[in-house]
Formats: sequence, structure tokens, C-alpha cells
Amino acid sequence: KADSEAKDEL
Amino acid sequence: MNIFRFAGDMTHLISILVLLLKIYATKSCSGISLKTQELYALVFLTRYLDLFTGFISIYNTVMKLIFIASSLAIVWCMRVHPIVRRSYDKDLDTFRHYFLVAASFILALLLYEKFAFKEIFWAFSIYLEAIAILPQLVLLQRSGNVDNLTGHYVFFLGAYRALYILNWIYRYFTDIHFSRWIACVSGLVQTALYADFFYYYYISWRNNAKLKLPA
Repeated sequence: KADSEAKDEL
Repeated sequence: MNIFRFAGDMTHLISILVLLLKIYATKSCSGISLKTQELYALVFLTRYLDLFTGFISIYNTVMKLIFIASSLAIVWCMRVHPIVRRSYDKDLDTFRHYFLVAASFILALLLYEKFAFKEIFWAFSIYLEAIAILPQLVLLQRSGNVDNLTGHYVFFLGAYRALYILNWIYRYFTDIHFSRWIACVSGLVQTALYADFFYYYYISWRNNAKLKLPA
């Protein structure tokens, strides 16, 4: 779920 | 950060530089859809809401600032710049892009990762980016002959999203937490919209002829 928080893509 | 995503971001940046070059070098925006440029500015403004609240990396912040600044600068050029605005094909660029904004917003209210302000606007920006190119593609079909820089601009714009699809495939196999279905499906739709353009772009490159889209 960590990924959905930090929108690391532009 | 993987090579596909970095290449995608660089290709996206190149597309914007090519567009700025065309406008600056020819002092003309003929063949460019102002509506698509306005939609892109809206995409960046609604997607990068966390620009000042969150920090991911210098690269991430710098690229976000570049995308926001360049998209607003292009809209400004086409609306306000006394010389450039005269070459805007107002009577050809008639796509009702408000429907695209409304459809994307409604879809974002139905389909999102989490029902939160930033998440809804993020999903909205993803859906809107997928269809934002439509006014531009319609304008290309209507305006018949397409100048080289405009053709290259649209090509790089399509290539950037195609590279992002490779990035998602790569992350799917390497990053166990990776679950960005909204971005993936929307990105596939977005890239598919370029399919016929890519075909005619390839034909014009192979025959070394002017790019021409059938009306």
C-alpha cells in the first residue's frame, strides 16, 4: 500500500 | 526509477521542447490545438497538488515544476502573445473539450484508489491525460498538411506514454507493492489513441513524404 500513497511517477 | 520511466520522462520533456521550439522558431502555433494544451495544463495542475506538501526527490520536484511552467507558458503564448495568437486555428480547433473534463471528473468520482481529495484529483488527471490529445488529433486531421515539428511533437508525446507502459510492465515483475491499475489501464487507452497517428507518422517517415492524416 506504500506505493499508492507516494505517487512517485510523474 | 527504471530506465523505461526515465526514458519516458525525457521523451515527454523532448515533446514539450519540440513544441516550444516550433512556437519560438516559427512564431506560429498553426496546427496546434489550444484545447489540448489547456487540458495538459489542467492535468499537471491537478496531478501535482502534492508539489509543496510532499517531497519524493529533487528530480520529481524539478520535473513537476518544468511540466507545470511549460504547459502554462504554451497556453499563455497561444492566448496572449500578440504574434503567436494570430496563427491559432480558432475555427478548426472546435473540439468540445469541456465534455472531456466532465467525463474525466465523473469517472474519477466513480473509480479511484482512495476517496480522498488528492486521490480523486489524481485519478481525474490520469483519465484527462489519456483523452487530452483528442482535440489535437482532430485538428491534425482537419488541417490536412502537418508541419514536421508538430508531427514530431505528437510522436514524442505518444512515445512517452508507450515507454511508461514498459515501465509498468517492468515494475509489475520487480516491485511487489506495485498496483497502479488506474494509471496502467488509462495509459493503455492513451497510447492506443496514438495508434493510427503512429502508423501515418511511420509511413511519412518511410516514404520521406509530408505527414498526412486522412480526414
